[in-house]
Amino acid sequence: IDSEDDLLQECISSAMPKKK
Amino acid sequence: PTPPYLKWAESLHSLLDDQEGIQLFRGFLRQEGCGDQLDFWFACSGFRKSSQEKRPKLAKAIYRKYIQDSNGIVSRQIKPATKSFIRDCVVRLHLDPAMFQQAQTEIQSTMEENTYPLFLKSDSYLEYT
Repeated sequence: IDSEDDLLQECISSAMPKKK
Repeated sequence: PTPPYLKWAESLHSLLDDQEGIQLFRGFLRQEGCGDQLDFWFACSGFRKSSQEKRPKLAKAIYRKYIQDSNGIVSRQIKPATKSFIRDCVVRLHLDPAMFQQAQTEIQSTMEENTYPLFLKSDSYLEYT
């Protein structure tokens, strides 16, 4: 379950805008 | 130049295009018990960009966390037909990068009609400005 959560978090972060 | 917080009021997309805006909006949504709306929205965008190897596990993770439980905030705001479509995709491993597109659009409309206007009137936003 933990790794599934990590995967999700990584996925969410990957879609966020990078710092300008 | 226009300060970022004025841009946030132009459209949901302007808000979601700014790290600080996202942070403030997320804090507001969590207070309202709707934090999952935003996480789901970003998860759908991330899924489209994810590698093919990660897709099966990721599709399942998104499905389990946000859609399977019909009492969850995201699940309640997505049409039943859209949910069955996603369930079918996960079960049959038809993992198209756009499989969450419709659900993302539905959640986006909910935010645009509901939580985003509330955010612009909220103390969090007003205090920030």
